[in-house]
Amino acid sequence: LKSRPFLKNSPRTYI
Amino acid sequence: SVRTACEIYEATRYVTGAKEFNTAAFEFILRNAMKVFQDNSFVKLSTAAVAEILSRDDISVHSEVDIFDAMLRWHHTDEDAYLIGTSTKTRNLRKCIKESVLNCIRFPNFEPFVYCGLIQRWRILSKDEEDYLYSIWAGT
Repeated sequence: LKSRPFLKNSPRTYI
Repeated sequence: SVRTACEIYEATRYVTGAKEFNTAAFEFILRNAMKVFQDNSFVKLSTAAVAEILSRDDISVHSEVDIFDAMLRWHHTDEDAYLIGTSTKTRNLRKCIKESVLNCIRFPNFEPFVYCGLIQRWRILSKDEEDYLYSIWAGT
């Protein structure tokens, strides 16, 4: 599961 | 304008001499993402272009829901996906959404209540994936 990119907790700067 | 930016961005993607135009259009799109998503030129973008835009960390959106909505809006006009969807007579969104575009959605970035209220009903994630997501939110 961890290899699935959409489950990664990735940083995104919301405005 | 937003439309011009999308058109320039798409048209100059593989033109080596137009790198500056392409970068300028791309940055304009990222800064004005919310307007771009509403425009008809957005849904006409290629899979690669959409994936490139939606995967950015520095895209100007309010929340991950904006990215998700944009993905859905683009997907609904994706002819390839429409063909797959009708040929297999399935409404399984997961099978139809292009993987490169689905990978742009950052599910852990949703608030859990937003996920359960808005996103879950699209049935994109499997049970295992949802369990994994809940474990991330629980901080384990």
